[in-house]
Amino acid sequence: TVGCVAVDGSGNLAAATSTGGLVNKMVGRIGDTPVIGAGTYANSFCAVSATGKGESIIRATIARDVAALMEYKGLSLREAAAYVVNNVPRGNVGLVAVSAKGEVTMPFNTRGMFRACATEDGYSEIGIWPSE
Amino acid sequence: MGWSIALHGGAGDIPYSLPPERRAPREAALRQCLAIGVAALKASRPPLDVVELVVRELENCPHFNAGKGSVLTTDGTVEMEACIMDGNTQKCGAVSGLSTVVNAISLARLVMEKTPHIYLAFDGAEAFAREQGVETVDANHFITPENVERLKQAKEANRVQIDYTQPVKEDKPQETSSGKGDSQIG
Repeated sequence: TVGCVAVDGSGNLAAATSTGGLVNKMVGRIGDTPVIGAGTYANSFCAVSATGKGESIIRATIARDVAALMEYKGLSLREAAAYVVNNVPRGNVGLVAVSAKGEVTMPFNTRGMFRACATEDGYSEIGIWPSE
Repeated sequence: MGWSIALHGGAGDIPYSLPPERRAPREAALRQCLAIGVAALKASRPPLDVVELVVRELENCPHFNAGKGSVLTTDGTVEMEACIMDGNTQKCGAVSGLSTVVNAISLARLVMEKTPHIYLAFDGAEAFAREQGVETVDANHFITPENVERLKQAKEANRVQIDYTQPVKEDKPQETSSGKGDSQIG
């Protein structure tokens, strides 16, 4: 799976995800990517693109939950994303997300996630494993 | 507050022992796609355009599981899916079951912008692609030797798995992340 989230200087947000699904999946199997609120979601609080085991991501409504925790509980993007990822069985999910305020987070509970990010104030990261 | 962008190429049981010849092209692709997205944001392109542009690049890269690098179904075919969403309007578009569309993310955007619906799948999605005139190719375009091998390993292990799952080697215990994760997922 591949995905991208972006926010501009005015706080406008968007998310996009694309995938071939699981190796050896049954013909006709739908994963999390096209299910709004599971693998992909964006509103005026944040934009999220998730990746991992689709069945787990759908069950946990990952992308929408990140936005809902920000909206209803007032959590920051980083807190909301960490909470959601930590409540899915290990080895099942990673995500990238940005907020209307320009925050960025890329948590995962798998061994690794191919990821990259950059912000206007000069922060950037490209990585695979946590220790980098 | 300023602009920000983040992208991913998939999460899973990516082995620390990933050889350089497999790691380097993936990191280079991430760097290139990030640069494309940053340039578009600096040019004040709308975020919806930016995320579509970056995901198209990632779909065209055979090293990630989307578009050209899509993994295979148990029948050895590809069934691609994609989704795009605009935060301001909460308009969104999604597609599934594509087997000939070069950039599924762009068809998802057309579903969002050209139909009263959100989600089109399989024959309906393929027919919509023809109607919209998006780029399509023979389904074999998406089938790479690497993914044929991955399917073979998964069938041997009788597993449905994410793209980065390590093959089970008889003579060498599998580099597992047990205690650190489920090695069923790659």
